[in-house]
Amino acid sequence: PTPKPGTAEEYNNVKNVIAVMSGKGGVGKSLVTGLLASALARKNFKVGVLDADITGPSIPMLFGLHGPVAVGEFGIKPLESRTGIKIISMNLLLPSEDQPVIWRGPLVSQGIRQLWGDVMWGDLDTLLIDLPPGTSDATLTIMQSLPVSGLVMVTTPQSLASMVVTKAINMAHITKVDIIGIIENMAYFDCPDNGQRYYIFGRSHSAVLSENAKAPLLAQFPIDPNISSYCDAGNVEDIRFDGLDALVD
Amino acid sequence: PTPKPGTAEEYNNVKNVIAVMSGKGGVGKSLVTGLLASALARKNFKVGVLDADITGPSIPMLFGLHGPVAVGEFGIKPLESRTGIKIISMNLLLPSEDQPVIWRGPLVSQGIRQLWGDVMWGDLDTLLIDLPPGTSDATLTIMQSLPVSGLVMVTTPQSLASMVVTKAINMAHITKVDIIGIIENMAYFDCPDNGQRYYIFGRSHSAVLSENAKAPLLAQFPIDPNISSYCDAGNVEDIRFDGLDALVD
Ligand SMILES: Nc1ncnc2c1ncn2[C@@H]1O[C@H](COP(=O)(O)OP(=O)(O)O)[C@@H](O)[C@H]1O
Ligand SMILES: Nc1ncnc2c1ncn2[C@@H]1O[C@H](COP(=O)(O)OP(=O)(O)O)[C@@H](O)[C@H]1O
Repeated sequence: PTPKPGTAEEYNNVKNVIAVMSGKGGVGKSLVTGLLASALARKNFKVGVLDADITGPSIPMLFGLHGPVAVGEFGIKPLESRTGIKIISMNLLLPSEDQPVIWRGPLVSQGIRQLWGDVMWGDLDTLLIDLPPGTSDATLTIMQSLPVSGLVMVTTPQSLASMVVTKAINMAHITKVDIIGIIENMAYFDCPDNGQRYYIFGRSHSAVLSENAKAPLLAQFPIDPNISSYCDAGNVEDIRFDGLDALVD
Repeated sequence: PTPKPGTAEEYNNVKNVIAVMSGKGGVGKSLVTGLLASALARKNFKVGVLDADITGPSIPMLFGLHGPVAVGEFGIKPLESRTGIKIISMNLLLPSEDQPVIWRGPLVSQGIRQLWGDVMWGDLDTLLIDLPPGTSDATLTIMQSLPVSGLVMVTTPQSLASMVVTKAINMAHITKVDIIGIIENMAYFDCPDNGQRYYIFGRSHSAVLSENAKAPLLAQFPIDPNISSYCDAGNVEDIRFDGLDALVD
């Protein structure tokens, strides 16, 4: 029996919703979402992840999860990761992960509302939302329809990235959503053989962004081949580095 | 006097439209678009670039161009780069580049149609289109409303990227648009000090993608700090490396 749409909302009790945003693609929003969720779960918080990138969903792969999902009494049952994080994504609802989702804005927005209102999240301390690139339907629907209490902005050192992230910061100001802080990813590469540091994507612009956002720089992550291999293997929950656990305090 | 919308179409004569696509953000679509346009211009082709990433436009910055644009007798006049490439982008139409474009699908699609039909492209051998991430409104409008003759697919080595690029390949098959070839970007990093090669984002998946796409691997570009600094300085037209000029033949 399929529950009436929206029934899950009465069942759910999500204390805190935080969205991970950047405006720009490929800076590491999914990675940062996975790292934050894992660090919170290690501290015994009840955590969920909603993959809001409807046409380019990558969260399930980071956690090594595959569909299908089951339908419970009150709605869609999210999958649970190895460390107990509840996860929902468009890719878990498709018959095959190679299938493109060729949806225009109204369908994307409807999809987002269903991943929030028709999913049995249950009791959660924190729900993290991995936003897609851009400031269009998905992002707007999340900011308008969900009780987002804060945003974590992800950037990389390139000027191109910080120009687009500045637009996202200004969108946050316009929609009056609080920015918790900024994370700069791929900040540098430490060569494993000669110990030298290479600023492959240039020098950091995080100070200017932090000023614009009126929010602190929370962390700088290096470019690390191990990160990429953990992600590809579906083991984002195993990634550890200095300061990650302190970050969620 | 503002010309009637669509007047420019009678004035324009664009022989060939090629879109640069990936589905995934941050893989280097804008870079590849800039490199292809510059290589074609060097061979004296008349080239234009339409930045179809309405909410995250980065093309003008790559060419060191800033708005505003002028309006001519038949429509909006694109800017011209140092080497004569005609360029239009949402960022050239905004009062400030920090301003977010918070548009839902229907407005994004209208914006795309205007960048094609209301711009005085004139005589062009090739118009390159830099598509945004995802398979939603912008990409769908381009594939349905413009005479796209071929697609160049851009990927990076991560499995996450190739999973999303596979969706884009399948979208191309569904919409019956020809795939010219695949370009793998950020394929490796050659350390300038010890000459060793590091596969920072893992080993290539390009062979599988090329098979899915039934199209050749056209090139593999390295991660190169010089590329990033040329881009940030607005000098994409000065980037040279082996095989780039041969690529457009
Ligand atoms: N610091 C890093 N070091 C190495 N690889 C990284 C790093 N950050 C991200 N990646 C890789 O780059 C890819 C893109 O990151 P992703 O989180 O998907 O970006 P976004 O969600 O912003 O598009 C991922 O596949 C991940 O494996
Ligand atoms: N091979 C490369 N080496 C160094 N930097 C690169 C390379 N490819 C892209 N970049 C940098 O990464 C950024 C992202 O690339 P971009 O072309 O904007 O990706 P997309 O258009 O797919 O989002 C650009 O700012 C560019 O400077």
